[in-house]
Amino acid sequence: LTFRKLRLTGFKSFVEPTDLPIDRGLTGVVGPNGCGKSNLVEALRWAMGETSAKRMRGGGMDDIIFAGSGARPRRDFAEVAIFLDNPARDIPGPFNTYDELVVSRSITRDSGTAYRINGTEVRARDVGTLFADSATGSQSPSIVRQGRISEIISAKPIERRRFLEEAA
Amino acid sequence: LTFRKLRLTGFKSFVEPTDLPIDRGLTGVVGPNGCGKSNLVEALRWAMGETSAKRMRGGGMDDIIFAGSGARPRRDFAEVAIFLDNPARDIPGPFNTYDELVVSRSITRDSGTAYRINGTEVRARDVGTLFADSATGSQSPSIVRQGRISEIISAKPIERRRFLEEAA
Amino acid sequence: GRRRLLEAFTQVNDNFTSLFQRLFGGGEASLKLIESEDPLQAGLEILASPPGKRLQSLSLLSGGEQSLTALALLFAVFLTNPAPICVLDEVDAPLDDINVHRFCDLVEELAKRSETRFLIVTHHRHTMARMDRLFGVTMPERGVSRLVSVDLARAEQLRETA
Amino acid sequence: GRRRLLEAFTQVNDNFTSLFQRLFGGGEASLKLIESEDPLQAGLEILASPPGKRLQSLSLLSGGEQSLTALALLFAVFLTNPAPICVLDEVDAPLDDINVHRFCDLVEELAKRSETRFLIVTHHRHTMARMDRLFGVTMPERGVSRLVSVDLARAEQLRETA
Ligand SMILES: Nc1ncnc2c1ncn2[C@@H]1O[C@H](COP(=O)(O)OP(=O)(O)OP(=O)(O)O)[C@@H](O)[C@H]1O
Ligand SMILES: Nc1ncnc2c1ncn2[C@@H]1O[C@H](COP(=O)(O)OP(=O)(O)OP(=O)(O)O)[C@@H](O)[C@H]1O
Ligand SMILES: [Mg+2]
Ligand SMILES: [Mg+2]
Repeated sequence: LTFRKLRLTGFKSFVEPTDLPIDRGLTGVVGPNGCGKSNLVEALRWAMGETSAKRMRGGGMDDIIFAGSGARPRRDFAEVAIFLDNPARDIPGPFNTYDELVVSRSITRDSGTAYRINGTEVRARDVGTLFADSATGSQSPSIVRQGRISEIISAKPIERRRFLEEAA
Repeated sequence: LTFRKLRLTGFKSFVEPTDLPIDRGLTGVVGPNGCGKSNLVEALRWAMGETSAKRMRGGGMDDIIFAGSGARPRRDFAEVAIFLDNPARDIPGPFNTYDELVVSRSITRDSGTAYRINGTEVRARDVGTLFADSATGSQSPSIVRQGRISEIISAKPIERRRFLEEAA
Repeated sequence: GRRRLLEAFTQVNDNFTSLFQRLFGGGEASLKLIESEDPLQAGLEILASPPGKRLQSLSLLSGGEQSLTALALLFAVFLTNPAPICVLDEVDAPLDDINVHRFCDLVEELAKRSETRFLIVTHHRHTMARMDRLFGVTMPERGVSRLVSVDLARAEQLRETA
Repeated sequence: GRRRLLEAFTQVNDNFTSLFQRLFGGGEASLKLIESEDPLQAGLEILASPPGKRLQSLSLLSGGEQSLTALALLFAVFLTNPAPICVLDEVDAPLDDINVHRFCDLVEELAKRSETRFLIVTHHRHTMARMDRLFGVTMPERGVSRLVSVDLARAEQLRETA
């Protein structure tokens, strides 16, 4: 499974459709405080199936929809799509026949969230399984959100052992 | 009450007697990771009466004594002295007759700690009162240790209110 | 007890609102006592909107915005009872260059206003440049710290070597 | 369950020890299961000594040393099951310049070794300089983010302006 691109629309401060290409090697993301860098990271985690609004710094899941600013009214819909390649044909389930996959998640205010793979609506756990099988996912150690390192440092020994269970 | 200088001997990585002058305005402290900058801050807090070894990153209070390194054996004694001016003659207690004060704290391994003001042994709370009366002290909001800002941010509302009580 | 806390709250809230605007170059912020009618049992909520953004709870702000807001609260409490010394250990770590300059502007003014002596531990080049003097801490012998007076050029070198 | 955890522990411990030495340019570190005979109930203790320093519990190390040690643990877990993508949000914030370079060396090698694509959010000039490409995030319109491809010079400018 290879990640190629992330596309956001209406997700937090990214109200306009935005594409982030994810090429080989090291891609840096820079900018001043509060401009949206962590929002990009959260968009990826959200699309992979993050269930906790609190871990997205919100009170409820609707908080990830663009809330309006200055001249712009708030939105009632948000969508994030992850574009993937499947060259090794090694993913579980019916989508293994595809060379390319688009995993997308959308949310409608006061209405709920929906997951799709290549346009077909699927369950949350189908998406979870897809990523977990490739050793990634919203809870994976490979997604290190801002402040996570401090959490690991100040964690009690019992909590740290649970972190180890991710590897088991 | 004016702070003039900090003198450390055997305190954590500052095994050699070291003087840090504290002049007017802004004094910067710089250096690579792990070289001793936060140890300086902890020395000041310790001399002002810090009671918790945990808040000094240690398991027990003896952990603040130089523990040895490379070629050097560990020490069994540590001392930190704070040099102060009392130009306004506005401090409580018998020491108000002095223009200059030296508040010092020492610790002997497996034996305990002692406080002195101008060489006279005093109780811990005499030192605590001296600094508290001048709106400072090891627990004062004016001493911001590394990571304290993150604590304030992630504190529960009830804990934050206690921080407000410092001002009351 | 209760009355003193409410007085402190009012004073800190006023300081907080104006310090926030200084550190952010605008915007709005305030404190709120929540979860209880009795202030001695209440929690302290922080509401903030950086310039051009909507009012939100502290948790929705970015890492740097949260730090700057927490600094506004810290100095708001400080100002109710200014101390002769203020020690800041790497509080500027999550701040970008513009915010570091606003932070230094504020600290410079506090030093003048209340004659407070500041001791500021930092890795930030811009902060170093704004100090009245610099001390470098090194370990020429492993595990043993040494303090030395440095100028800005030497301080920048120190950041780069261990 | 128990056996799998012990196998994972051994593998992570081996990775952790060698990654620590790479990030610190020497020294010793290890993990330890404590507080219970049963690994499923145990706690995970971290012991570390940077080069030339005595072996200590993680809590006695400096802020930057703790972060570097935690990164060694994180990547040790990562290596047991390398993911196709790894996202790091400002993990280099507390590191000085020498440690930032060691961190970048490691990440570069992990990218090659496991074909993992890295997405690294940073404020550090040295980290930016080591990336294969850079994207800048700005808010030309308040409260609305915009993503744009940038070179190093423009990225450095971006740090300085809001
Ligand atoms: N639902 C939303 N609608 C609009 N804006 C939002 C929404 N949720 C969060 N924001 C805004 O996004 C900004 C946070 O962005 P983000 O956390 O990505 O910043 P950052 O670039 O990571 O900054 P830092 O360098 O300080 O960590 C905040 O200013 C917040 O007001
Ligand atoms: N009792 C002791 N004896 C000798 N060395 C000690 C003792 N206690 C702590 N140290 C050492 O002091 C160092 C920590 O120093 P300190 O926390 O002041 O670093 P720092 O300059 O603040 O670094 P950073 O920039 O990473 O925050 C550690 O490497 C630790 O091993
Ligand atoms: Mg961020
Ligand atoms: Mg430190």
